[in-house]
Amino acid sequence: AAHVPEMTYRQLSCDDLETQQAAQVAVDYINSHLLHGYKHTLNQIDQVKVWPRRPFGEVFELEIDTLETTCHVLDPTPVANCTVRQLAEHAVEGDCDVRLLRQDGQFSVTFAKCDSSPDSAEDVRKVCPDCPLLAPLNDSRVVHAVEAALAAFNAQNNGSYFQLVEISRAQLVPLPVSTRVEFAVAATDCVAIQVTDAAKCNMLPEKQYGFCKATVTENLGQEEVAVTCTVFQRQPVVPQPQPDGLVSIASTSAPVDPPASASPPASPPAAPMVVGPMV
Amino acid sequence: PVAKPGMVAAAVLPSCPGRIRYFKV
Repeated sequence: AAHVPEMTYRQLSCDDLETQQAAQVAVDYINSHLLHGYKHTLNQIDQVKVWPRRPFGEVFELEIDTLETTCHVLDPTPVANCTVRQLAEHAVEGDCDVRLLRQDGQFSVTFAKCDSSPDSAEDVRKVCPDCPLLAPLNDSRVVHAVEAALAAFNAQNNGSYFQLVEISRAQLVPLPVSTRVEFAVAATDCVAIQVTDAAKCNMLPEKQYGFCKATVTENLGQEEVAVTCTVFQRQPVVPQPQPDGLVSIASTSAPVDPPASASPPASPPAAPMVVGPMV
Repeated sequence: PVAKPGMVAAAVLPSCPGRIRYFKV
């Protein structure tokens, strides 16, 4: 039998230009396939192995660490323009295994799996002893704050009625007693000021998403709601691309079932198309 | 360190993990 040499991988430096190019393609792929939460940006390349691939090409096997940004996945802002969530805000890390095929100098992702986890309470306390930690998204105070904020937004809104897509972040602030929330919304076919039964409203076929930040404060038995929403430009109706790999993002934060199905963002626009903030 | 005669000098291994761009969580 002819001697078949054992297949061995090529070792590259994690800071090598080739490795960084592969990692950037991986992060862009991950962000374009995220259905919930926030876009992530590359923080560190942990490991890289490059395998020869028959009949031609190479397979890059990468382990990368990412950090959550402040841009929601429905926000069309390119991730390069998004701010990284700071430690004092309770940062969230992503840990990803990715495989990419390089043929003719072009990378394509064949597999991606990520786990995300918030920074530890101890680490947050080290940099900011009084900063609020992330709260479970299904906490009753969080859900109430989102409902109150969305109602306040719709009450001030002359256009479409916006419905909740997902609660993406929440913090319970001890003093003054308040709840900080962030959530994604979508325009419906109802007019905000005419809505009597929100359950009858349907999301527009040409999706129009928004992202809201709100603080609901208890003040002498009264509730004060401050909400700011940014509404993004409409996303054209396009057939959903079939996955060419596997992306699985698991979060340790308590997940919340979105009341309406959130479609993944259509092909990400090249330029930010932000309209607003509205209220 | 002084390499002894006949000893193969250790190859410089690629550095991993790479640089941290923001901060370590």
